[in-house]
Amino acid sequence: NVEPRSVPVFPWHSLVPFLAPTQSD
Amino acid sequence: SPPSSPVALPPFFMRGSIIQLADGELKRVEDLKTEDFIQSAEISSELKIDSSTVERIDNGQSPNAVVIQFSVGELKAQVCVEVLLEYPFFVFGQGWSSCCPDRTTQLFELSCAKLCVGDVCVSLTLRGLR
Repeated sequence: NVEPRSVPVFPWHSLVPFLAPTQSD
Repeated sequence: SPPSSPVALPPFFMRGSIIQLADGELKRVEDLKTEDFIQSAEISSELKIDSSTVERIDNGQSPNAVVIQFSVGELKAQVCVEVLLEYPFFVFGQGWSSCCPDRTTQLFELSCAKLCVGDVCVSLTLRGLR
């Protein structure tokens, strides 16, 4: 028996580097 | 603050990778448009889209890395990231761009433009960041 291969699905936000600025004050 | 070590290139930049937008729609990574990011962020309750302008591109700690300085959002917060030369960023109205587009295309078959100072990249911040 060959199990069906699942295609990975990635969430859209994983493509964007997280550049949340650090709040210094 | 000093940049952290270079971020390895994740698998979802490979041409043909399936990306799920916030409304559930599936698209290939190479077919994404600026509107896809904007609309997904509008739907998102946690994430807010921001524009990050490339201010400087310098050599990184290793020969295959670069340090990119961004000016983020209306507050123009300065953020530095160290990434591999081939790491792609999504530029508003232009699409995927990296410091070494030839290498990105070679490794990931992802068509890329050259990332330059002044380019405005899609970035995300948390909504309600305190």
